[in-house]
Amino acid sequence: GRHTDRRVLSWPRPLPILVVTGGGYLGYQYYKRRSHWDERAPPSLASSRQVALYRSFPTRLVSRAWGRLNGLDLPTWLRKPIYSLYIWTFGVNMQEAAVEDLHHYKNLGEFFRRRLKPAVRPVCAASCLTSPADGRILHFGRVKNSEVEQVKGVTYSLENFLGPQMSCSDGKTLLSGPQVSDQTVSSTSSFRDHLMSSPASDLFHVVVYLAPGDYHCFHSPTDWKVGLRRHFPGSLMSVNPGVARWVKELFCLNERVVLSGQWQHGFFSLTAVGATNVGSIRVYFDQELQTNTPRYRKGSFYDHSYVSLGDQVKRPEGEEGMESLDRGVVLQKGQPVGEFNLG
Amino acid sequence: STIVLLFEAPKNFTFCLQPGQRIRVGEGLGSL
Repeated sequence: GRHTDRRVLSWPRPLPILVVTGGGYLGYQYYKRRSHWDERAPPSLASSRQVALYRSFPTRLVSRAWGRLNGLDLPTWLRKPIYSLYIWTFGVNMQEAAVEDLHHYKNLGEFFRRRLKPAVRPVCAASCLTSPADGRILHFGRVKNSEVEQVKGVTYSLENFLGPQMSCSDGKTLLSGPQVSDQTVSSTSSFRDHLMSSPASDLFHVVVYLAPGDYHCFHSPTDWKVGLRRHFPGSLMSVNPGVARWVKELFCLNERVVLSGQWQHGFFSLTAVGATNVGSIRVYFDQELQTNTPRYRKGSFYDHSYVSLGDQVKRPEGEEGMESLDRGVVLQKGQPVGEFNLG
Repeated sequence: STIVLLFEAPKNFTFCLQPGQRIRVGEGLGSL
């Protein structure tokens, strides 16, 4: 018996070990995947204390330091190994990049902002609304009771997200702005209704999540006219699907830029929400916009109206078709609008 | 980073999407 016990102890058993560890790993992956995408799985929300603790981390400082680091030029010999590691880690498709030669990009920030070859993103002519970015659809649907779902079952307030609005004399709403200020809409229940121009319409939303390896420029999803830019400085928490399921009102807490205006069916808005790594947002037709800067007052927002300010909005070099009128900035479907940057 | 679109559309607007779906710039999101 002692002889047998010794044999049992001294001989490793690869099959049970593989079964146990492999099963555990698969179970973990299944749970993680289900909790990310399964609509039936109930979300487990962070408590207000946990959110406060997360928000107390200096994510903005870390983000800016990360941006500075990635703005440092790399020696030519180091560029290929560093970018190759990034490509391998995040699954970047360099065959789509306008410049495939890795030595061309001076630093990781420049590599992150890489442009695509002209023909690789055809714009769907049949659809009135197209994707503004490469990424993953986190959620979509109708907006009910002025509450929007960031993921299934986790909502945020439309009013907190867009900021206060003003009713206009002509019945149309561009949120607030110097040209459209008659009366503040204070009732949360009517916030959604006041945004819309017709009772025969409904309010819809789509959330697109951009992973680190994705192309990080965003384009106009339709033909529309931007009347107002509203910049909300804020936290820079991660916006990955797991955190979006965990932190309620995440999109209202993070730094964001809301472009709002009108399209053929009424109110239209595009909001770029920043994150820890990707903290700054650039809008090509708005040279005044500066995000993720040290001066930051909690709960504040800054408006810039494009209405009757046509002369002040400059057309950037190489951006054709962008028209600045005294009634807003005209954007065409598929046209580049802006980009996210590291830090 | 994330892009959120909020828009008014006729009630018969329909999305042609699945949650978790990969999407690229210019691909259709929905139609009337």
